[in-house]
Amino acid sequence: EHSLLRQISSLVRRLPAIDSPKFQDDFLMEYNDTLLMTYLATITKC
Amino acid sequence: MEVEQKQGDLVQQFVLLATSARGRAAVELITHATSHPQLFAFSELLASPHIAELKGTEHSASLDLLRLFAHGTWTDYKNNAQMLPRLDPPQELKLKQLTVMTLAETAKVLPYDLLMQQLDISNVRELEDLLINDCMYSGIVRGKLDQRRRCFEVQFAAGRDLRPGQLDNMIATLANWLNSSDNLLLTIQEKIKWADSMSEQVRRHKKEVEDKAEEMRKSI
Amino acid sequence: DSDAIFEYDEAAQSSIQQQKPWTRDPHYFKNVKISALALLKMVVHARSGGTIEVMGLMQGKTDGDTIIIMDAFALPVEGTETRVNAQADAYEYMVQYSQTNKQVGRLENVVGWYHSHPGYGCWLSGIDVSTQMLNQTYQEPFLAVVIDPTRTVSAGKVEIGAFRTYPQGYKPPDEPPSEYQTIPLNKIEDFGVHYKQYYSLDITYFKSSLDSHLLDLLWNKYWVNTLSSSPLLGNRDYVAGQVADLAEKLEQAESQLAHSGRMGGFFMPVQKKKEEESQLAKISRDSSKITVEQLHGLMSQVIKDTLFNSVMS
Repeated sequence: EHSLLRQISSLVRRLPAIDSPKFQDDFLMEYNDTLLMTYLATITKC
Repeated sequence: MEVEQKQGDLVQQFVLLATSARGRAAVELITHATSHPQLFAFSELLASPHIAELKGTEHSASLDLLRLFAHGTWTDYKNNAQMLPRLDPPQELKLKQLTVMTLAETAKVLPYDLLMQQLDISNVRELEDLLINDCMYSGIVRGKLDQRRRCFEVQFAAGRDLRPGQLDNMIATLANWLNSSDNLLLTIQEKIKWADSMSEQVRRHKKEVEDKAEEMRKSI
Repeated sequence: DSDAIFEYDEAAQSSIQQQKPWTRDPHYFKNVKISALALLKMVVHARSGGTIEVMGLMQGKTDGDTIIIMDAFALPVEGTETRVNAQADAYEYMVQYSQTNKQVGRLENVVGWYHSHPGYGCWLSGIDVSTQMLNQTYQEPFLAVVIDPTRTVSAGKVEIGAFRTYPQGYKPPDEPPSEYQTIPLNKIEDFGVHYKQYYSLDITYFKSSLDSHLLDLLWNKYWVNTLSSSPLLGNRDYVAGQVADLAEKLEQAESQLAHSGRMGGFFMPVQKKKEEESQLAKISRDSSKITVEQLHGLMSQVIKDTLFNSVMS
């Protein structure tokens, strides 16, 4: 069905949703922040 | 997806009309379809037997034009203008809208210079009018105009008709997506199992310590 | 029948008002039912206040040991934790609002007040206890609801508590500890002193058939917003505040431990030692709680990144 194909095509073309260097930087920063907090919590626990 | 809902009835109408249109009437129908302000899908019409019959006849240029509206862009039209019927203004506008849809499929950020070059538009004002009034208001694309960086950030683009050979690519992408989703699901389930076993271990260890403490307390 | 609760039986409410069953049992009211409409209005109002405490009133009725909140409206006051009985500034507004309501056929009376504790959890402070006691003296039946809009965002569910105070001097039976929550250092004194003067009620929610229809229509938008938001990004200053609060508590615990160390641990009574440990245990628990919330936020980010960014079209 052509209409369904067009909709799938539109959806598939949105991938990847976001793929910019700035996003990677922000994402890794969040990742590291959370790892740091986990580390701090572990130290606090000890 | 609203675009598909809006044009669903239109497509049916034109396909119905195509069942009884031959020759000259079919050409008229193609002209009408490629001028209609709310129609951006042409595969169904292309697949109609009476339209396909135009191939090799005196009207085959109209069939080529319909194929151009299904898959092509404004640049394709300019490169083949001498072999195609002249476009009236509504058709020109539609082909430019379809060109924006194709560009929006290929990139998430469209520089104004690229858009102006591809659409034969000489100034930013005219370009932004086209993007706002004729593309975003009609729902074929959604996004944000960034005047400072002179680009159009695409958030959504309605799908155009699939070009031959695109289907395999789409199937591959979907299979890839399904695969990575399955892997993610497996990973999550493993993590849940790991967390359960860890908490079981911690609970057991805690109990051992308490039992030992209890024993010590008794022995003291 | 889901809409039957919205009927208001004035005669029944008046007779309950005359019997005053709550005067014979300080623990009479045990449950609260809040309508979806009232909950949304209170949460949106609390969030609009940002880090400032805001307050409002709740209209409704009683049904046995249950207080039913039908609707809520904001009062033009701020900073309920900084002065006694903040609603005094809004008496005129309250009276006019209630009278106008009756004229348009909204018969429910005011049955309580709500206010926000942005970022420091749902409990009654000293000022709240005195305000609620005052209300329970002159305006029964009256309920106190506290909402923490900041924790609502981070926890992904509404941080809300409903409370009633005991009469002055009443000695409540030993309550089982309610769900553990982190109390910031600058509030811990206030929390510690008063928490035996009130008790919390069980909260359930209800919605009308129209509410259900409207919320269904909003379902997609709700999911898009939920999936596209992230507590890691939306809650940065709140988390930073929590970590800062934790650091303060650690400093305080350290200085106390150092102090008791100089005194020679063997002199310290066992009870004091236990307190020290429980304080440190609380700090460790709070830090784990903060980290768990952060990890949840990160997990959702990683899952979304894997789902939507790892596939090239």
